[in-house]
Amino acid sequence: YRHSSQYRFWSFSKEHLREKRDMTNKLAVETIEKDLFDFKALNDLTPEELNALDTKAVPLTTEEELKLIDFYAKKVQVISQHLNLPTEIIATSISFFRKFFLENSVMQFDPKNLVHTTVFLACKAENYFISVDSFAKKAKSTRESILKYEFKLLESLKFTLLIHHPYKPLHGFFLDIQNILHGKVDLNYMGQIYDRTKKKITQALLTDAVYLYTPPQITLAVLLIEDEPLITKYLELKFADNDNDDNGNEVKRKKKNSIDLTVLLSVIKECKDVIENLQTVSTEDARKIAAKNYFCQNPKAL
Amino acid sequence: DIEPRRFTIEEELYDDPFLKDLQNKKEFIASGFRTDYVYERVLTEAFM
Amino acid sequence: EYTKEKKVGEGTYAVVYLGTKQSTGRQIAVKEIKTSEFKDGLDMSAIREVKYLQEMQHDNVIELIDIFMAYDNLNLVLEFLPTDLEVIIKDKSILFTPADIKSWMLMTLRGVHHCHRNFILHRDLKPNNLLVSPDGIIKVADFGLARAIPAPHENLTSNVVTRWYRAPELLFGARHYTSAIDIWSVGVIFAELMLRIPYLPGQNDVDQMEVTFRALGTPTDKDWPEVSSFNSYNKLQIYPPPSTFELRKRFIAASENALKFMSGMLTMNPVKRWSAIECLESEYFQEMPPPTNPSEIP
Repeated sequence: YRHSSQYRFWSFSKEHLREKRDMTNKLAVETIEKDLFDFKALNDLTPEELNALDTKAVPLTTEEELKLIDFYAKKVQVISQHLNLPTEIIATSISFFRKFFLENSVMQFDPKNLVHTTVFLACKAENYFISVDSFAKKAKSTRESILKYEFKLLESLKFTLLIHHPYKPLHGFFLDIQNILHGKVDLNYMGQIYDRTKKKITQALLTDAVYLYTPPQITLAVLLIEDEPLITKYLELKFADNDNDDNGNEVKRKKKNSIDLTVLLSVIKECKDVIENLQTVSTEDARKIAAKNYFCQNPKAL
Repeated sequence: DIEPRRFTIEEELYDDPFLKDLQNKKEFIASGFRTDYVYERVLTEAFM
Repeated sequence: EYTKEKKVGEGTYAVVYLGTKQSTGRQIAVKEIKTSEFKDGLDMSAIREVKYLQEMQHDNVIELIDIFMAYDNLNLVLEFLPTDLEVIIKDKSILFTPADIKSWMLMTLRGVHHCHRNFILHRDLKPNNLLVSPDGIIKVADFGLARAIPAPHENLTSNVVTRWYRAPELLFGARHYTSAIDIWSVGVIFAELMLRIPYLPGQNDVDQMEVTFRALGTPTDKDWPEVSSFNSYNKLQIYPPPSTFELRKRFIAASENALKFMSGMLTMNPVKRWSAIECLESEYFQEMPPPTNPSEIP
């Protein structure tokens, strides 16, 4: 995993993530302010026009950008689900979209214009090839608008296209739990857990958990949400440092685990918190921010 | 691979209806489909 | 940072130049992806090369040094590898020994193993995709047909791998194949290195089956359960598998273990075919002669 591009290029601490977003926002604000300055200089505006600009054509804050990105990332999920794409491709689409707006501001690229391009490139990257014309038809878009930002998207992704999603780990833990908890867990129940967790993982991919934690940690966090006692029991049996010998008292385990159970549990609980506080952005909020963004780009319209 | 792997593959302990179904299909058997390769894959991804 | 000094090759989707990395003076190859030709945006082969090379850093897999955009073209900066095994096999002025072959096979299998343990199928292994570095190291290259091992239920296309190196399950049109297809290709390459001529040169897809089964025997349900369920099976000519004596006669220079090694890779039933690990751990690599040190290979 440490060799993967996902770890090398797309893993951040909370602070680093914050800095990145602030930096992306700052660069865009500077450009907007310069353009607005030039606009005012080039047009002799009346006082009320100037006032309108100062109150309505205001560059977005990082928080506002994030809301707009989350709003459209949800749209990426809905559109790719609507296109009946396999789960992993939906996940890759969301990932491509959110990464693009980690590297670029919504004030440079209107998120609306990237939605289809990210889904289209995700299909290609996951070997689920759809021609751009049939994709445009299905997505009610045009080949030009889909292809327009494909290069820019690939560049912003730092040319990393292989993403490890938490779904395969879910299958792996589904099997390993049957091994470690053999005979202690009902298989039908496990099947239900599997299905519910799989759906919840897609929600988790809309949060920053994907930058802060590894795919298996996200899987375990979502499993913890689904059934804390079961997962805690599994992890204790799997990674605890001591075994219970047959008459029940604790003995030091021979093989030292490379995983520290307490650390693992605390990481997973943190991850669980990040996943659970996913904010949904209302259409009203998004519309207001989009309007502000629009006026920043088009002061003349204002 | 340097450190000991964090899992062992216990095929007989797994009840995976999804795979059980596939591995009995003619076209899967003829293609060389192997459940242990799938187990290897998903367990590696789980413990990487 | 990178120059393009000399055009050395042109493929369907890319032009390859020799160049230099200015900051270090290192010789490099720049693969310039033609973007205009592909009406669906970025070419799938380019996407695959980028996707898989980004994930692998291994001495026996070609190194992707950098990627950049220039004048709307995607440029892959790769390590410079002056020749490949096809050139060496064809150049009869180059004499090589069983120890040289063993070295090439060891390096090739290490590269293939690295792909497989990253759950990546190469799907186009052949002598001219096994490039040789200036100090004799074999590097698996050209990931334009590669793909990640899919989810179990997914269908795969069987129209992959250059014909002469195509595994029997692909010839039958299998849709759920595994990394065993790459091992078959390595087996055919091994035979070709020993013979110095292509081992299974089919004229077309149908002839490829004929040539393959005449040389290695037609598979039956006994050794390959359900092989008869493939649509194209019942039109087949049934040939017996070659006896050890016949194989020995065909590969005179090969030791017993070398023949076992080859037969392990050219096992018809993909389930029984050796994996990269079984190949690497085989007797063939442990018996004399040891593999030649790559820098001493001609």
